[in-house]
Order: sequence, then structure tokens, then C-alpha cells
Amino acid sequence: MNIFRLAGDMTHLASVLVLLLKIHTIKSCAGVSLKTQELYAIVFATRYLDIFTSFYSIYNTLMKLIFLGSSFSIVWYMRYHKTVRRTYDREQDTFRHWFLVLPCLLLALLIHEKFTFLEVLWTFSLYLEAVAILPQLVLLQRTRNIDNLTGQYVFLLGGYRGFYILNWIYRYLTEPHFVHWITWIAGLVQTLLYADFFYYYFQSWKNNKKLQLPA
Amino acid sequence: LTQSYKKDEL
Repeated sequence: MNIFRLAGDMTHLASVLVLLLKIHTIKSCAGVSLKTQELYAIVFATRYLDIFTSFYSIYNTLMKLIFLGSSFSIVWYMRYHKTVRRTYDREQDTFRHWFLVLPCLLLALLIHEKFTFLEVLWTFSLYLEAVAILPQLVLLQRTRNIDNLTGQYVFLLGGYRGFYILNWIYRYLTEPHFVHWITWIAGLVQTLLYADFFYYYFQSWKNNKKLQLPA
Repeated sequence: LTQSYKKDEL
């Protein structure tokens, strides 16, 4: 474990807590894309399949349980909670996210480190996570006024993988044979997808204005 | 058996 990866995990945890806080306290999921939340639930379900077969540390297992539990409970809240589900803008959240799942699965079947069931699904989860934010970014561009919590949620979610990139550079420099191109490229693409959001988020923070993405 | 890639990252 290094400081970059710890910062990445804490940022990721913070993004999940911000979203749970928003949904649980003000009972609203306005501006949040259910499609992105569903994709993230699939990402964690396919990435943490080894939670029962391999144990690395209490921290590792605990964080996996937190990410699995939070992502599925957010989907549950947005789909079934009587108050929250009414605040979900179904008409705006129209990204065909299933069109993201299939190409990622096909790509994982073509490009992976080992052709085993767990490894292919794990690789699939990497590719899917890289594009999982797209429905949310599209929804943000359609929603005129983005509330602070939703903006912070997306900002933290984008930032965590950026810290992971620093972690991979650090591990590449300090650990022999630590080379994982698939993880690195997927992580880089994922972070780059946030580039324009980060730009407008920073602008709104600098000019102390409401965050608005150009349509 | 090839040493499986340590998946110690989240």
C-alpha cells in the first residue's frame, strides 16, 4: 500500500459516502444517473468475485464489502424507495448503458491477461468502469442546475482513478515486473473522460459560480 | 501454475 493508492481509495470512499448522504438525508437523487449506478454495481460485482476465494487484508476485504454494499443500496434506493424514486428524472437519464456492457464484455474476451473465468470478468469490470460515468456526464449536461453534492460526487469519483494512476507509476518504479497495461490504459481512459468535467468544475469553483456544463 | 497477478488493488 502506498499513499497514492490510499488517497485513491479514500477519495473513492468519499464519493460513495457523499452520494449516500445526499440520497439518505435529503431523500433525493435529482441529477444522479441510475444507469451509472447500475453500471458501477456490475463493475464491483464482477471485480470482487474473488472476495470469497482470496484474502489479502482486512482493509481490502472491508473496502470491497463497502463498495459492493453501497453501490447496490444506491441502486435499490433509486429504484424502489418510495420517496427517492420519485426524484429520479427518468426522462433525462436515457443513455443506452446496455450498449456499453456488451462491447466491454467482447473486449474482455479478446484482450485479457489470462483466459480464465475470473480474469475475464475482472478485465470486463475494468473496461466497464472506464465508461460507466458516461450516462452521468450526459445527464449532467442535460440538467441545468447541478447541485453541489452531485458535483462533488462526480468530482471525487473522477479524482480517485487519478490517484490510482500515480499509484501505478509509483509501483512501476518501485516494484520489479509490476506492469499491467490493461489496467493502466483503462484507468487513463477513465480519467480522461472526466477532463472536461474537471475543467468546468474548476472554473465554477474559481469564479464561485454554479456548476453548469455546456449543452 | 503461473503466479496469478496479485489482485491487491480495489
